[in-house]
Amino acid sequence: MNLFRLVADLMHLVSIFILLLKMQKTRSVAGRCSRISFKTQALYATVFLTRYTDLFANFQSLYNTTMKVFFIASSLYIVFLMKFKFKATNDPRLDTFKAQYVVGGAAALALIVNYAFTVQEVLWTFSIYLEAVAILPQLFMLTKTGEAEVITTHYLFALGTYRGLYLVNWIYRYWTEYYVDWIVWIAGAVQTGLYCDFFYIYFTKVLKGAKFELP
Amino acid sequence: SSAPAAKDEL
Repeated sequence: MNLFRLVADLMHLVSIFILLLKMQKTRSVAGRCSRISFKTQALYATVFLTRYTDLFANFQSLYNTTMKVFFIASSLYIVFLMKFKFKATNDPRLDTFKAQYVVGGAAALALIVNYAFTVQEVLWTFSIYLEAVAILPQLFMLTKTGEAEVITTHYLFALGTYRGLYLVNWIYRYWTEYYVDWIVWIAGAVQTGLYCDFFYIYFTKVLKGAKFELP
Repeated sequence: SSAPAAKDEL
């Protein structure tokens, strides 16, 4: 474990708490103008369920196991809240990104490009590819609504920073222990790349107190 | 291709 990865995981936690806080505070998934994509949250739950199949078999540390359990539980809880508790405020007409395309694409790629053709390894690889593009429905929704509540932008900032810091962690680990993992490196770079446009608007507008509005 | 050792990252 290194500082970059620890802070990255904490940013991931922060993003989940921001989302839960927002939903709890506004008692909905759709504030005045900011909407949370159910598809993205469902994709994240799928990512954790397919990635942590080794939850009981591969004990790394108490930290690792605790975080895995928290990510699985919190992502399922968020899906539950959106699907049942705050269903009335969830308007599928705005969540129009074709999630089946990213699920199908990640599954196909995982069957072709993986480290081992075993069920667990292919599921893990699928979760890596899926996580890289899981934010697309949410970003797509932002382009449709054209703006987002500040708290939603902080959610996206934390989420984007988490994987961005993982990139730094991988550079550090390559440099100090010759750690190489092409699949997570390339997927992580794509994932962080998808946030670049958002980061630009976030830093140039939101942090200056302006509203988050897409040009 | 070479698979990394144990999956020690989240």
